[in-house]
Amino acid sequence: TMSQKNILSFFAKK
Amino acid sequence: MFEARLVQSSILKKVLEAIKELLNEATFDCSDSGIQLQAMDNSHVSLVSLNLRSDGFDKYRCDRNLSMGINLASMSKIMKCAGNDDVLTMKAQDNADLVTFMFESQNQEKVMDYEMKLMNLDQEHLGIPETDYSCVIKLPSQEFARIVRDLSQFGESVVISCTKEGIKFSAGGDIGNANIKLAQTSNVDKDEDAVTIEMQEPVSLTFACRYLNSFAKATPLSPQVQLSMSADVPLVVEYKIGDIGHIRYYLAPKIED
Repeated sequence: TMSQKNILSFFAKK
Repeated sequence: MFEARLVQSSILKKVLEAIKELLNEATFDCSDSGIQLQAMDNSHVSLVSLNLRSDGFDKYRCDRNLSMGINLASMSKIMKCAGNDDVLTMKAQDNADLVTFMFESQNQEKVMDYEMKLMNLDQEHLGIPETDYSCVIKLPSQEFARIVRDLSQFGESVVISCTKEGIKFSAGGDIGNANIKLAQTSNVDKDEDAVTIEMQEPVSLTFACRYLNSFAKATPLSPQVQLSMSADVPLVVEYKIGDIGHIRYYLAPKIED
């Protein structure tokens, strides 16, 4: 099964 | 004082159409260099990044940095009042809680002023690292819109695979499977019809169709779209906006558990 990643797991908050 | 004039108000209409399905509200950051917007969709799966350079406007003045929190449904109502050929001027005072959209007909015989209340939005900016992507694909934007629309009928996800030979979009579900392959074009009459692939390494990634369909709302902005992919990082879908800037959508992939 594939799970949808969150964009925050790639780009950190500034 | 902030003032930005665009002879083609249709550009801003199209920009709004390109973001309002993903975002309910957003902050337009105005500075000397232009107007920028960065916002995640509600479910934090995708990120929209818009850049309109000051030199692309017909007139641009921004004395002090200004962050305008805007309800996009409200702005959309106002932009619908503009004719495609009207000249648009956006205006705000420093520290204002209002922005004015002024539309003028080409012959200047009709002038419309719409004032819109601004919102206080929590500003959250993400740092997007510089990335050398394994595959950069350019294709006609209408072709991309058509492919994601067609494949959405088969399942919730689309697999995008890129090799030197071409790019393949695949989807599967209850009714069966679908595969669309595009080869790099060898010679085309018009540049905008070309499919080009710059590949360092082959990549195959899975994405949710519904976001790709939302990104395709930007199709009227540009005849070509650029897809940038590397293993296990967000896809970048970029549309150029004439000589004024670009809109980029970042989409987190689906990854095997």
